[in-house]
Amino acid sequence: TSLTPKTALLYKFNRSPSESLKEINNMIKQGGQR
Amino acid sequence: KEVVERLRYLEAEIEDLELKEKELDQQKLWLQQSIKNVKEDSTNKHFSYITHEDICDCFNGDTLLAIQAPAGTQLEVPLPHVGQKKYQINLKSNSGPIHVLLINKE
Amino acid sequence: AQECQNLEVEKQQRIERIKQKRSQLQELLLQQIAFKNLVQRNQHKEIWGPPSVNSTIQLPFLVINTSKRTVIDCSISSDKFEYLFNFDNAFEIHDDTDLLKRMGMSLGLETGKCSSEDLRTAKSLVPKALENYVTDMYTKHDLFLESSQTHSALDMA
Repeated sequence: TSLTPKTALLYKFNRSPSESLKEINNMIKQGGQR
Repeated sequence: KEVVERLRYLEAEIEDLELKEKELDQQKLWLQQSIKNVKEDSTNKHFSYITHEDICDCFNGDTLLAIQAPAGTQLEVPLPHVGQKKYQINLKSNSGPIHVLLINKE
Repeated sequence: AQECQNLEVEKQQRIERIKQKRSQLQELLLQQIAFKNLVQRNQHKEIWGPPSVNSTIQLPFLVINTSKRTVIDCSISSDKFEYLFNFDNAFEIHDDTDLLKRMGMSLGLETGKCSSEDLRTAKSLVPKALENYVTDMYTKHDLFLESSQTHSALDMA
């Protein structure tokens, strides 16, 4: 069964790794393309 | 005979790699603690700032927002709709106010 | 022979994990070097007096950058616990560690533009027992640089 598509990416101040921000930036750069 | 020798050699190699991995785990914990101590040192805390000029020089010409928020504050970016130029950021704190600063050279 | 094969697989997996853990450790070292370098720079600059009021931002923080043509619409809750930003253009989000690297506070170790002088400075900013990881970063890029130079020399030849 395919997972429900992610509707948002999260980052927690002082908790999440920098990688999470890179993931968000990539998502924005791709403009939401899959 | 060769296979048995290979087996012995591989077992010894894996033992070495296991030790190396444990050492790296130990060093990581130690370094994380060291960074925490350095950042919490009162003198270092006083001098741990970046000027607006520094930031503007890193992103020449862009509009810049600086966000200071309590640890644990959640930043959520919804998946943008394909083809629509609409982007969103939600900030949600449970433990204190969030400060946002608009920094612009002009 | 089957057991040999299993051990080969396990060995490769361990080697992969060790590579990852080394680069995580080196990332932490870059953080420590950049932070200490920033503190030293600010201490040095403050010999001529503190920075003007409202011209600095205390770590930690995030920076959002977007084109200056972007229209940003912002809603704020009265207690400032919640913000909603709408942008009509793409943006990027960076943490202060990334910013310090852009400012050169990590002495170019991660980009291979580290001089031997800066290598000495960098090693003085980390615990002695971990200095070899800093040297590894330097030589890794150095070797890479050397090999790419030899490659180009060979191509020329």
